[in-house]
Amino acid sequence: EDSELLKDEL
Amino acid sequence: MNVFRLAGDMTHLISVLVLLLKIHTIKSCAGVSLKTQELYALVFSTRYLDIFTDFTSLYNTVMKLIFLGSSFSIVWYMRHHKLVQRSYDKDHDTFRHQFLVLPCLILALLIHEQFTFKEVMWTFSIYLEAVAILPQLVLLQRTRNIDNLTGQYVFFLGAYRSLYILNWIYRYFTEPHYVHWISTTSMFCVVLFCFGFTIFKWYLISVLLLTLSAWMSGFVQTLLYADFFYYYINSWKNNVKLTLQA
Repeated sequence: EDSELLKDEL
Repeated sequence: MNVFRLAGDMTHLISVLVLLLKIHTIKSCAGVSLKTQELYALVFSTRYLDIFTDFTSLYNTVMKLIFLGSSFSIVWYMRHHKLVQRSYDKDHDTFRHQFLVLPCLILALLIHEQFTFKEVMWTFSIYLEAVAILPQLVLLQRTRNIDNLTGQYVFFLGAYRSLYILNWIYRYFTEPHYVHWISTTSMFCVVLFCFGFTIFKWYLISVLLLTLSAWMSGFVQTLLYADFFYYYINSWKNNVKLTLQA
């Protein structure tokens, strides 16, 4: 999911 | 971790540390919007709720602590340090940031990936970060002048967002399961540019566009810097004091 992909970013 | 993202994190780090160090050394916050600083403290607080539960990497945790620490220190300096407080321009920094927080909160409650507290708070922080710079841009427009403190701060923030977009594009082409958001986003960015750069329109459009997805808010946020970059680079080229048009 999008948000999982973005979660490792700050 | 790709080079664009690392460079983006570094410019983001520089922007907050330069601001904090300057406020600490010259004991002045002239031209800095407290509203924007409070919004950023709220963004980091709602985004890094998982700082002690999910461990991604030491780098990730250290950077989160630095962002949280620096944003709250800047707010503390501007609210409680007697010397710094005096240089705060509260008459001009009057952007009612509840008009930013509430729509983002409502949007996050309506549009999110899962309906859990952490996920909704994370989505809220993504939307809020996109518009958090608005009070600062409004303050710059009102006070018309940009001393280098605020100019560099906004410039580095804009650089951070631009590098993050390059990071997303890079990940889009290198990580197969990346979402197909480029088409919708680029289409709406064209629309956005057609609307011109007045702050009010930017605000309406950006809140509207946040509804599309977390990616959009990243793009919208970067576009908000577009006109600032234009004026900043022009003033730097012509070596004149940077003033923003109304």
